[in-house]
Amino acid sequence: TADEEAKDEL
Amino acid sequence: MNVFRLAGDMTHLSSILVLLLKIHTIKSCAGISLKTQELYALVFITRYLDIFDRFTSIYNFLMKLIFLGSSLSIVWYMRRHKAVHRSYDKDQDTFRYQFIVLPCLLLALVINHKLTFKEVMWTFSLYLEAVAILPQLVLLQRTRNIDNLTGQYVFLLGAYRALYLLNWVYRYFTEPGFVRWITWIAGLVQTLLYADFFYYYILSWKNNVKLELPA
Repeated sequence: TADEEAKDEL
Repeated sequence: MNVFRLAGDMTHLSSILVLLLKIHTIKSCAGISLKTQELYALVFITRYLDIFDRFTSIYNFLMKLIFLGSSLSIVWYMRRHKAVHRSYDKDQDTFRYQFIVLPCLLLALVINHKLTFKEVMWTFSLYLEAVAILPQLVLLQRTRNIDNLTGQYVFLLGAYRALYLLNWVYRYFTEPGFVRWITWIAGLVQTLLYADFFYYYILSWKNNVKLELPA
């Protein structure tokens, strides 16, 4: 969701 | 995924392999801080709480498993393996967990994107990773003879962080709207902590002398 930070990195 | 990110991940992986090599084949963890290793294990556990319910890619999933498994096995070796444990510089490894863990936890509770358990734990893992190297740097400074593998291990960890910074710069200019303040500031702090070590590591490499940090 937009209010969480995106998590595509390790 | 860009080349900086991939190089960063591979450098991170190499650092862990170097450490496992030292522990597994030489059966020694001399000069390695158990505190830092336990903090890293905690970093991965709290960061990858979503490992089974948020799927981004096979690559990410496998790397998460590797980071979790390797960090836990390093802690196990240093605590439970007799020969390895004997080589541990316990008396020198005196940094206190609470000075690191508590401030990071408080900061994660205050500065985060969403006040949920998983999001706070994930944010905590970023803050914790930024400073988890401190016990290791303190131990290095106290160790008169830093062996090559230990020096390489810390150098690779620092290089991994520097490559992640380049990855963010690259993504900022190539992905519209790519802004991640929490990740960036924690990452920048983490990289800066290595500056001093880098300086002496490169100096010792250039002059071809044994690495030793000034007191």
